[in-house]
Amino acid sequence: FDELIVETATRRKQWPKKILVHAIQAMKAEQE
Amino acid sequence: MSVDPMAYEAQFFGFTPQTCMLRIYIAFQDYLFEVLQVVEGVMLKKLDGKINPSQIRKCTEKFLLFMKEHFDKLFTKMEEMLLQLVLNIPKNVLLPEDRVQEQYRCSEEEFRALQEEVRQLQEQYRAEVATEQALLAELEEQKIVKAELEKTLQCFDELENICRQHGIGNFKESLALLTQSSKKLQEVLKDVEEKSKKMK
Amino acid sequence: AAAPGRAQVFSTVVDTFLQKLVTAASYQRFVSCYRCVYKLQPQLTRSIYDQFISQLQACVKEEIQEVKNEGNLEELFSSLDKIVEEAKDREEPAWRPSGIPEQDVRSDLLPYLLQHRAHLRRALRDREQRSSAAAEAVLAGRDRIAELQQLIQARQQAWQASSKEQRELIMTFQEP
Repeated sequence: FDELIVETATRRKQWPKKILVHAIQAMKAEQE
Repeated sequence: MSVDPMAYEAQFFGFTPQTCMLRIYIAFQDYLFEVLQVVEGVMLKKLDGKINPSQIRKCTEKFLLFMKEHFDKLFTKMEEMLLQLVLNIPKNVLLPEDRVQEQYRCSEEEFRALQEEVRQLQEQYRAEVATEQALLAELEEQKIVKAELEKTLQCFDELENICRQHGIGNFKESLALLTQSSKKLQEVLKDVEEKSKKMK
Repeated sequence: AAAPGRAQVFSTVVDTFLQKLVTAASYQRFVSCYRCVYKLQPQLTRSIYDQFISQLQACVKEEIQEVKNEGNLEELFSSLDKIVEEAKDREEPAWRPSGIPEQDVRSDLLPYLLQHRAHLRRALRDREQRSSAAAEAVLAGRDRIAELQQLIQARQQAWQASSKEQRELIMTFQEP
């Protein structure tokens, strides 16, 4: 359970940034 | 009682506060056991044979029981305080990485609407690009057509220039003049013919 | 005086725990448990007790330092102090993860989507301006072409008219 909490919390912290990188790349590519 | 997973704290610390406390508890407890084992070993060594090991063991268990009881009570108190005062994130606090959550709140509908708007803008943009390309293509065609038409006009100009060079000012007028004088000529001719008939 | 930082509270609480634990493990208590040893060698008992206490304290302190190093607690505590300090004027509970990732990640994406929309709006406006300029040029071109066609037509008709007159003239010269 503890590992699950830590993994979930870590994803909450890190994954938005990762998703953003791809989303921004897609938008920039489209703008270019 | 529902367990508070303290996930938000885990997001900040990288571990759950309970784990941290459990880690400290186990370590402290191990030390207590180890140190008492050392105490027992020293006693056996120093009182070499004067005392029965099982007797010392009984003393150790009695002391450990007492210590463990106090240790657990004190540790529970310490854990409560640390979880409340140190390893917790107050309810009114937002972690930096989540600031965006309060600056940009939107419902699913609003988000979809925004995505739809972006999609439409993309479509309009593409349509606009196509329009412009079609217009530019027509401009190219117009250039060619205009050049052709201007060439044709130029022919007319050159034609008139040629006429002018040969003494025929304004071609139309001169043709009209020519027509007039030739008509006069014809009348004179006719006149002459009639007179010559009379004279015969 | 400013409230003590988390690191200080942490140390104070642990020290208090240790202090109370040592107080609980009093020499009297120790002697009452190890009575048989005490009877034989009271000095030895005292020195073993003192070593026990100092060893226990040293181990606990060492362990706490290790936990601090492992968890990078000092730095985390001071940065959490700052974050809490910044939020001190705010009463209402702050946002927390909803448990629905796609819902939470929307807010992360929103600023960039808004920027993207703004960019597309600008780009579309530029394109529209360019297109309308091109459209004007096309209309002007079409007018010009129409004008040229009329001019040519007029010239053509003038020529045709004059050549008609020419023909008539020639007719008059021909033998009846």
